[in-house]
Amino acid sequence: ARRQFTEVFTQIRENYKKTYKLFFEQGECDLRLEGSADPLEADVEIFSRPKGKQMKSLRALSGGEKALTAISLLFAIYLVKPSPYCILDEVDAPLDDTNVKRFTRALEHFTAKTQFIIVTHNKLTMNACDYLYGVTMQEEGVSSIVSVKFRGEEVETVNQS
Amino acid sequence: ARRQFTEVFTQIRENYKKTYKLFFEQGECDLRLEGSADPLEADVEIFSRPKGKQMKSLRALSGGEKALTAISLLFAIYLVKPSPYCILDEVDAPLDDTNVKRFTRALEHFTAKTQFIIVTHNKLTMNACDYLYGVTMQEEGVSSIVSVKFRGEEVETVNQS
Amino acid sequence: MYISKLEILGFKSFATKTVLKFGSGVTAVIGPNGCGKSNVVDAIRWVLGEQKTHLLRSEQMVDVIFSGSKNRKPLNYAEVTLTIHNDDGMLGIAYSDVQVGRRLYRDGSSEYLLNEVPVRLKDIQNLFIDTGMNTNAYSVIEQRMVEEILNEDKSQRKMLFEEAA
Amino acid sequence: MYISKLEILGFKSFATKTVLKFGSGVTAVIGPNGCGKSNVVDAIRWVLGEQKTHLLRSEQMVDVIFSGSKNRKPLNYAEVTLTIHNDDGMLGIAYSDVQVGRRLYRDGSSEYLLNEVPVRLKDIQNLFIDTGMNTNAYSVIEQRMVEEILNEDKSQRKMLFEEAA
Ligand SMILES: Nc1ncnc2c1ncn2[C@@H]1O[C@H](COP(=O)(O)OP(=O)(O)OP(=O)(O)O)[C@@H](O)[C@H]1O
Ligand SMILES: Nc1ncnc2c1ncn2[C@@H]1O[C@H](COP(=O)(O)OP(=O)(O)OP(=O)(O)O)[C@@H](O)[C@H]1O
Ligand SMILES: [Mg+2]
Ligand SMILES: [Mg+2]
Repeated sequence: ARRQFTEVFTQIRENYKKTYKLFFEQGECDLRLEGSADPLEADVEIFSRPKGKQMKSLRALSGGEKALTAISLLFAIYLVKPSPYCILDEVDAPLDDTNVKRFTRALEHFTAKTQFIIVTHNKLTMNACDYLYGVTMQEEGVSSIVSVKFRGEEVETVNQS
Repeated sequence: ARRQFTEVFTQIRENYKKTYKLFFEQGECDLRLEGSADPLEADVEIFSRPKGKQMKSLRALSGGEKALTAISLLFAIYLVKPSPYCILDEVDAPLDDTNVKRFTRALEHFTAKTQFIIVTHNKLTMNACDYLYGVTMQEEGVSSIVSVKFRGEEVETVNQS
Repeated sequence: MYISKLEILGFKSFATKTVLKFGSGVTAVIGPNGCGKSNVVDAIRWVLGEQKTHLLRSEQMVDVIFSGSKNRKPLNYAEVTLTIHNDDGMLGIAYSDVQVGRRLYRDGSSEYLLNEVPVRLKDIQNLFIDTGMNTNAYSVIEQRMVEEILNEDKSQRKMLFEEAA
Repeated sequence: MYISKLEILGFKSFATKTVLKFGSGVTAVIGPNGCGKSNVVDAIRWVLGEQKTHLLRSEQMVDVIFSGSKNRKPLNYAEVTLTIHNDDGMLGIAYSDVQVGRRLYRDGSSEYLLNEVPVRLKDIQNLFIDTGMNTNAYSVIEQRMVEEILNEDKSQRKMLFEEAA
């Protein structure tokens, strides 16, 4: 179990170094096991240094910088056992316009092998997508779908009462 | 201590019933101590029923509904010992346009007695404010302020190097 | 390999039969707070065999059945069907499209379906072995996980890493 | 009674003297991620006597002093001055404006100032008694508190209620 954890941890760390560069476009990061010689007992320390800032513990980062760090790390973990699909539910909420664009550009690196479904309230994220589904509750308490024509293709939907 | 807690709890509950109506504009809510006869041992249960939905535990609500419930409850607690000022740091992030407008309308009820400072990325929230301060990092790692003319008044700032 | 269609009936707020078709590109799901977007995400998790009710924001599994609204009575069962397009042959078997279905009744009885044939969850999981299609804890990335990984209390973060291993 | 001016120098990312003036209405603070908006919020908490370093996102109090950037060396002290306009006479004393200041040096020595006169934190707190101006845990509402109050682990929520009592 110890060896398996260390193998996966090493893989996550390698992935994180790559995803961080994709999501932040610059800056550095690291992942370390600290607090105990035994990997199963140690804590995972996350280091994130966006461009122009000093390497600090996560705590000193701003809300948006923390969120983007977490997204790149969660993505790094996802890539250990990638699925054909990846669903992102409103993770772009704390990001400013510049970081949302970095976020969508980073996803483009994976679209060849990964189908993305992104729940979002953000107009810039929507612009970066190929298809758009609108969900509404025209009738109280009952969800229904409104399809939206996008990139010249209509995504069909059927709602039968 | 028990009596003091119960007094404050009752006050928070009364405030919550009012703030919830302000932030949601409809629907009902409640706050109860459950799990023990001793208020100091009991858990606080939060009930929130937005319009058209059934009264459910918080868990069943959507991300935005939970956030607005939390904001109205935190505000209810704030009103127990109100300060002349109240600072809101990006609490509007998970709200859709309709809920952001409800949020800003609710704040208007308190502006007579409370000065609000709202950190936000949301354009609709900005539109509801009287003054706007832009913070930037033109020089790497160094914050500076850009004032923005608003409602006919210029809010002055001074940045001296 | 990608999800080409999702059919939802009686699951959470989807009281009426709803069909979503997906392409292999990037799809955005948008709408106001509380309209059902995360419920669509839950439906995908659920049909692929999710057993952890707390990841479906529910106390008991039967809570995912439409529990009624102002104008409608509660429904008796929830059913979700997912169609996967096997364009890269990763699913091995001879089909170009595979349909995975799950149904749950109020009395707790439930079934899984593979191309409309009742099977055990195990059969579906075996089909997906090595494709990454199984309930992969990280195929859904949401705000809750962002909070857990950033948590000052590092044990929560450690759990996320241990689950990956 | 309201905050009419905030002067920041050497506090967190504010390496240069920065002055913000506020009216009694609603002010929005906007800007990109990481530019310093929450640092402005921290400055207001800090000058009013906040002692809990974790609420200031710091390990030790000296961490709030500007720690240097690409083109600048770290600074030796942090100083924040808050001006409160006593328009409704709630502050009792004869002033129409009251200035509260706090300074912290790298060696850990610090001082509080009231209208530029060195005082103890206690004197400032006494001035604000019954005005609600003291470090009121709920005068700042932020995402962290939203997560704590919604937390499945109800003990976090209970703590918020106990602090209010
Ligand atoms: N079993 C059920 N029967 C009927 N309605 C349900 C059921 N389970 C959940 N709901 C309703 O579905 C709604 C939540 O939907 P969902 O979480 O998908 O919203 P959302 O679109 O993700 O919103 P947000 O943008 O706020 O995250 C809630 O209002 C809830 O009451
Ligand atoms: N003592 C310090 N010296 C220099 N820089 C600091 C210091 N403390 C914090 N910072 C920097 O200030 C920045 C954070 O600023 P802040 O938290 O105010 O951002 P923000 O505008 O609130 O962003 P967001 O929209 O992402 O929440 C970080 O990049 C951090 O490195
Ligand atoms: Mg949601
Ligand atoms: Mg911030």
